[in-house]
Amino acid sequence: MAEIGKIVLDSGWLAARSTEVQLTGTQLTTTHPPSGPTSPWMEAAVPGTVLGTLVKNKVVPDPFYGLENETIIDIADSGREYYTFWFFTTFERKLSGNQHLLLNFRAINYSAEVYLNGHKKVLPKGMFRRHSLDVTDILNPDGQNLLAVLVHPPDHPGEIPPEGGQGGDHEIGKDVATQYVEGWDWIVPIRDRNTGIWDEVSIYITGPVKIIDPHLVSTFFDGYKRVYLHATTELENKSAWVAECNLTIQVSLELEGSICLV
Amino acid sequence: EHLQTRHVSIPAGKSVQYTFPELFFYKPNLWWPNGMGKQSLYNVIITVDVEGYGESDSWSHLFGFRKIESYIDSGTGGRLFKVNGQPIFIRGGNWILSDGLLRLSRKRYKTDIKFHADMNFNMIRCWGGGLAERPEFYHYCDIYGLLVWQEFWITGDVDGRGVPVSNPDGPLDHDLFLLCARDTIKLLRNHPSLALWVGGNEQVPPPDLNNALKNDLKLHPYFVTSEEAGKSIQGLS
Repeated sequence: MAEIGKIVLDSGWLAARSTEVQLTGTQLTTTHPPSGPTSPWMEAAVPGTVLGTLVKNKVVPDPFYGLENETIIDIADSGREYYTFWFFTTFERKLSGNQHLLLNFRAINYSAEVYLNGHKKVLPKGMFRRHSLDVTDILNPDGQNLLAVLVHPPDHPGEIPPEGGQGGDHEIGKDVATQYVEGWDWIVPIRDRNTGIWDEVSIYITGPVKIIDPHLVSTFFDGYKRVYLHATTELENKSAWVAECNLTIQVSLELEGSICLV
Repeated sequence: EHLQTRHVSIPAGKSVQYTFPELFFYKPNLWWPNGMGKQSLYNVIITVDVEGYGESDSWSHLFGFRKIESYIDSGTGGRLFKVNGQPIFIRGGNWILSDGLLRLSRKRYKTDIKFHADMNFNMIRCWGGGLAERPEFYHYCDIYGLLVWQEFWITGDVDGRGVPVSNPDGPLDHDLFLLCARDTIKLLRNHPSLALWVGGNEQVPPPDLNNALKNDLKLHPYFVTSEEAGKSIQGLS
């Protein structure tokens, strides 16, 4: 039985410009996966941005040294397709009965299409939102899974006026995204507008019932002598039967080294 | 007292919300900002065991007992903060993000935030033109005692000012903004360092967004104690 909990997918990723890949997401995750970091594929920075991946592979210079940013083409001039990238990785996981596997993206800028073993899922717009996909039913029986993600830039990357300015032409303000990426005060315009899988990707294994977003709150009385901890959580039963659960909360304080007060 | 197990039945394919009976602590070690005391952190673990299956899921988080209040002082127009009933003189740093290419690593967060603490700062303000910072950022603010002033993604310069004048109505999709805001709040709300949410930078969000944020983030009536209800201070958090 696979151990419950989170496994972060932060290594082994490949990336390629979408216009240089002639395969579909279904092909990439079934019959024609990339074999390694050979053109047009390169080692990817995940979490990170497209520009971060290009810098990592020395395709472009680091924009934060000297005036190097001026040598990198801006999305306004290149078009959105130039910074639309495929990201690809694999993971090995075999589940036993009643286990579920969630594919979690903690943040993507700005929207994406996810392909896992030939199946397509769409991640809707929004830079500051989590996505959690239950992919239990589309895992490969042999445990080898192929994952490809096509990441699209913000809808309104805007243009940078010659004189610069706060937030360029302000177009980025139309999206729910970072607004400094068109340039700000001392900040140079970010050429890809931070497009990418910019925060943690993980797989998460649970049994039939999952804990979702617990909320902890404390209240204080009598000059902080009498204190209460209030804990609320959402529980999701993914099974087809009534789940009889024992729900436990335990609070401990590490006093010193490995000594805990329970 | 600090260990409870409760039985819950969850219908097939459904979600439920469950609230534990409150846990009592006598004089717990409080979490204090940098310079005022220790940053005591309790480890809270929630597990769910399913009959006929075993442990189905587990969740843990470091939690600090602290009470943060703030209000606008009518005399000075400045915002005053209290932590655990004690007034605190705020010494803050302004934070855009750790790197423009979003090369956000735990090591970098740790180093940068410890640096703020070493400078005797006790607050970091996360600017609205940048990110809602990540859990790793908040983790180290919890550890080093930096209060966090977190802004949402509205700025005057692309939301109402500039040449030509930008759209004052914020992002085009207000529902998406609120969806992202609510999800971000759920991601970060348990960190003791999280001190204040702000609608944006140098700008009040459009009325519908501002009202929704204020409504979603106001103290739940259950947690307004009679002690607090008697106070007339406006904006008590």
